[in-house]
Amino acid sequence: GPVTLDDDEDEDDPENRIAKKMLLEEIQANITSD
Amino acid sequence: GGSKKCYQLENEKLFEEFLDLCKKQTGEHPEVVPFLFNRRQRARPTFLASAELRNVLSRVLSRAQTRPTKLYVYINELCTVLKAHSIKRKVPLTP
Repeated sequence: GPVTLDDDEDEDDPENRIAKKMLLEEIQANITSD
Repeated sequence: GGSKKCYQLENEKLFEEFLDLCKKQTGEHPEVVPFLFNRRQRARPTFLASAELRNVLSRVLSRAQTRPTKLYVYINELCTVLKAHSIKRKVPLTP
């Protein structure tokens, strides 16, 4: 049968979501501290 | 060639390319690109001209192009590196 590819090309990549959250939090922290 | 190659121009070019990519894909968060730009401004000039930064930039750029769904992972990676080489480093705690 056809092999299911690990093609997780979603906008909802969990690693990306975490990175995005961390980055936006850091940006916020920098805005408030400056 | 010279004994020590200066990567400054190459790094600037790669950085601009990465910023351009970010501009197109972080539209929902317009604060990301200025933040990245600011991070670069604060980095040591010696680091901005280093082979190390060139390696990081070419890596995040090519990965961001092949895996745009992980763009923030690469932005974070670049930010972390730039932060580690920034002129003004915040000291977390002083005894």
